[in-house]
Amino acid sequence: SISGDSKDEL
Amino acid sequence: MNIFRLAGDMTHLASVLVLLLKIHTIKSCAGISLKTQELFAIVFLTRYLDLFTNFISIYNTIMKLIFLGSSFSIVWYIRRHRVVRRSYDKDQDTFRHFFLMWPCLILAIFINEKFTLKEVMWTFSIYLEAIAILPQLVMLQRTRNIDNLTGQYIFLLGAYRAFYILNWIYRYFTEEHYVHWITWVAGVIQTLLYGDFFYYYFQSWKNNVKLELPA
Repeated sequence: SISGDSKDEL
Repeated sequence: MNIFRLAGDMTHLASVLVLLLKIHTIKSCAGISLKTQELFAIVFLTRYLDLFTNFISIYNTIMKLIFLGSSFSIVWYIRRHRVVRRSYDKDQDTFRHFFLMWPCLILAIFINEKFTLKEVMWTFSIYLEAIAILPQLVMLQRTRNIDNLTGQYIFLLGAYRAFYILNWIYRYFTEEHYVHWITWVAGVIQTLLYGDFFYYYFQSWKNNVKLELPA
């Protein structure tokens, strides 16, 4: 997964 | 995806299912705050603006659709369903919830990671989610007597938040550049709001007595 991306959270 | 994140999503999903189960099968929303449910619907609507433009995974898309669909159908049930709406305890649910939105919006305009419409709305949803449970907690304090399903619903919501904090700790140590102060501070505040409830929930569970909040 792309590091440091919180947009993949719900 | 780590185990904490998955556990968080699953307890979140379970909380929604428990609430829908209660409403759909018992045809009752007694003890449930419509104000909190309306705020959750707004939270998901403003957070998932990128639903069709930013694809992350099938899992993410399906979960987003479930949270959007369930939150709006819960609000519909309480407001419009012929039988369910009669069980809504309007007099106990008097929190002026729309006033919570203004400080969240102003805060999102000034404190965000990027000043774009989508990003400000996303940040707004993070702030709003942190305090969206307040009308429900106030309602609990007032009614004091909490039925099992309502208790489980709030417990699962709190568990979801706790698992997300563990998820952030895990990601901080395993991923590069994973520092997100806005979500962390808002998330910790949100989880702390459940602290009191958790205490009484575990007390009642330990002593095997019905959950009741002190006056």
